[in-house]
Amino acid sequence: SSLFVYPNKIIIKTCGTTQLLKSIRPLLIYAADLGLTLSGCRYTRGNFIFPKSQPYPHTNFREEISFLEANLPNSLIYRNATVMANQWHVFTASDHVISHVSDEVYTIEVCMTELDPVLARKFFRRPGDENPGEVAGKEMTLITGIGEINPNSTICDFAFDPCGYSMNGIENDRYSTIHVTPEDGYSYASFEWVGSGYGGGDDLGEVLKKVAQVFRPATMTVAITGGGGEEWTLVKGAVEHVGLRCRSCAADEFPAAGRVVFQTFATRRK
Amino acid sequence: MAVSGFEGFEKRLELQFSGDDPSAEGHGLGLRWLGFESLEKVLHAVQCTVVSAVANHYFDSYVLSE
Repeated sequence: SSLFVYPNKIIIKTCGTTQLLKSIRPLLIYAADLGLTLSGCRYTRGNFIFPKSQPYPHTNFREEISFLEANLPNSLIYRNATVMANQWHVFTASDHVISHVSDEVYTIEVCMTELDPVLARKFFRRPGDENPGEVAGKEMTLITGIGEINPNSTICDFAFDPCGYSMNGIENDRYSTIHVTPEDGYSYASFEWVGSGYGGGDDLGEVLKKVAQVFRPATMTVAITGGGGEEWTLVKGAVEHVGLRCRSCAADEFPAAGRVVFQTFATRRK
Repeated sequence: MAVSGFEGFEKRLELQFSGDDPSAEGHGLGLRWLGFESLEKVLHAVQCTVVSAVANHYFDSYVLSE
């Protein structure tokens, strides 16, 4: 899980059975003490692997929306909630309409399942390894090739015991983050990255190829929020280059976030 | 609760704020003024703790448990 705190923005991404939405109320109170007012909210997630294990207020999307509606100020009048392609849950709320035409910054959220078992094994601690999580995390970053995805970023990594891995990469005002659950039967990895440049002008394609090669997943979903609108073509080219085939593509407009394009990919065997 | 493995799929929340004055005391730090204790209280509500952190001129980044 990860937390990013900017002067005017906070991003929390948590897995497992965490109760993420319960952070809203205390955050709004602390922000008000600093003279800050909430102007926008975006909540996203994929389909849970174990939905029946999720606690309130995350037992289903309707409940999550109700909780959000009850805890957000009325000033956020532009609201939208959608499940894209029966998988990607998006809720946005804003006090103004965002013009995505001039916004070339985009966020890419990648979810991967059925990781290659040989590669996933690299995210297990070595038997008898008593190094702290930070030390074991650095080792995993090195041996998996994660450090090469964006060599310019400063990486903060952690290996969990007996398995699992999280990292945040920071480069100027942009972040990237990876989280891995490597256990066979429900292996999962996520990658999130903030990019810029019309049409994914920077390294989007190369970055995604490297990510796919680190995990070699059987299924991958990619959600792009914002940007110039053409990034999805780079995603398709990069992911198909490493043996995954596009199965679906959906797009929707959100007043608080701009355009969201959601693509699903799978290997031939799926 | 169903018997299961560890849930991988994340929930992601992004909150945008306005009102930060770069010319005021704190030089536009805004939410970065929040003390670590305050962040810990927020994370307690979520059921996470900080396990590692790094920051630069622009923002603070924390790796969390779970």
